[in-house]
Amino acid sequence: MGQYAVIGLGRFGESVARSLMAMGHEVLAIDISEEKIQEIADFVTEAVRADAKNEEFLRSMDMAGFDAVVVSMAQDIEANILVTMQLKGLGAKYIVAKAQSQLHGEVLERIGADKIIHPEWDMGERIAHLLTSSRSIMDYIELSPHYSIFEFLSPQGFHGQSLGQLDLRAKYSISVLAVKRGEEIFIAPGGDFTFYEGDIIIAIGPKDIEGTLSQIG
Amino acid sequence: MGQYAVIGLGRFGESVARSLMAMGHEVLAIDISEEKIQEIADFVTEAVRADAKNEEFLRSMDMAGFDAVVVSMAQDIEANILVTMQLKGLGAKYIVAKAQSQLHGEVLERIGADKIIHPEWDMGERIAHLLTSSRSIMDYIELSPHYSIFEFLSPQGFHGQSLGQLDLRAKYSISVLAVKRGEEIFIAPGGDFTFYEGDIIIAIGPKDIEGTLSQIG
Ligand SMILES: Nc1ncnc2c1ncn2[C@@H]1O[C@H](COP(=O)(O)OP(=O)(O)OP(=O)(O)O)[C@@H](O)[C@H]1O
Ligand SMILES: Nc1ncnc2c1ncn2[C@@H]1O[C@H](COP(=O)(O)OP(=O)(O)OP(=O)(O)O)[C@@H](O)[C@H]1O
Repeated sequence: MGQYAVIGLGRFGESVARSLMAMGHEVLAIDISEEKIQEIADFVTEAVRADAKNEEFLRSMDMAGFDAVVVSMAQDIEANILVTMQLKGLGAKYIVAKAQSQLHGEVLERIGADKIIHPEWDMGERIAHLLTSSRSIMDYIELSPHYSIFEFLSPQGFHGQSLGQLDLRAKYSISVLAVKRGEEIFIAPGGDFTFYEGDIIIAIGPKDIEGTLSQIG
Repeated sequence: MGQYAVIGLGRFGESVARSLMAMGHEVLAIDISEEKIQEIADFVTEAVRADAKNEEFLRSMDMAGFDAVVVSMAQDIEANILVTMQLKGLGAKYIVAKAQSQLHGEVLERIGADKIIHPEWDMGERIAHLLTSSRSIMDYIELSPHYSIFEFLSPQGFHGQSLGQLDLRAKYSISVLAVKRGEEIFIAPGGDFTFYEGDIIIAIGPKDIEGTLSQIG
């Protein structure tokens, strides 16, 4: 069981705090707003109303004792940077900081935040990718500039065919990793695996997989 | 080349608009704030200052002509719902709507939004997972209640060993999908692939993979 501190209970901070609690860890939640503290008090180990910019306050908490501290207030960039800076000075083991912009992210990197996240920005990029790919691509995660993991609906041209017959790796450099069929999941299917309509395929492929899929039909 | 409309240029909306432009598509950006419109005007096909709640305004734009419309203003839940509702009435082909909370998301689903996203909430869950897994897990994507795709640093116990020798699938149901070594990526490595220190492994495995990895050492 781990111990975590979450500073700032916006949509992101609240989600981190609740998820950590749901996994059985201890969470100290801090926010400047009394209302937010009231809302979350019953769901976390401890909830404290305070201005995290107040150096006395941060010193009074044993920040070095937590497995990680999450700085999840971002609109006030000055507060976010000062708090991250002070946590570093107090010996916090691991600091996750939410950034408001790419530039803000670079400052956080320089002052030693261990993980910097841009929830809205990253999600914006993913949505732009999902919108512009043919609707058949349901999700993707970038592996390298040229390859990604894609999750897509099995194209018409696959139905009734086996993985061996389709020879996807040799023809299109598509490597099928797993297939979801309803609740069942087939990991690393063999050459004799036959596709049905409605199968969801998870595969590694080149970035232009969409063009390939529409060719196969 | 597609045509997209983005209503609301917060961190998320701006990211969607800029990413779509970078991929060579056309983007109409709408925001109530003149300042936001000025900032983005040079980077999108067209930028219009307007209150999206104004029914006359939405009717005057050919919303049905866009491949997708993104409703990326979320703090004003009423505006977000009314705009989504009206877009549906105007025949928008595909609506992506940002939700402020789980409940708001349910309302959007009921009124017919095609894709509902919770950027901060989803990222909060991911961060909570990454924080509580041993630092060796760098990223993960859930496939089913029991399996996920994990990205992790090759454990000490793998170095100098081949995939065949380690026999990971039989022993631990871990299926190595790809290995990243610096800029290079090896897709679906064969049994003779030997691991080096610093390799990053992408594999499908059971949710308790962390316990397994620390056993291997
Ligand atoms: N100095 C501070 N000390 C403690 N809490 C603070 C401070 N400043 C802001 N907060 C709190 O941090 C939370 C998040 O604030 P902020 O608006 O900066 O984040 P945000 O990036 O918009 O959040 P999200 O997008 O996750 O909803 C709010 O609940 C706010 O009360
Ligand atoms: N009725 C409206 N018509 C057009 N634009 C609007 C309207 N209401 C708000 N906006 C704009 O939408 C943008 C995003 O607003 P909002 O604060 O709701 O989103 P947010 O969820 O906090 O954004 P993010 O987290 O992506 O930064 C702002 O730029 C705001 O000016």
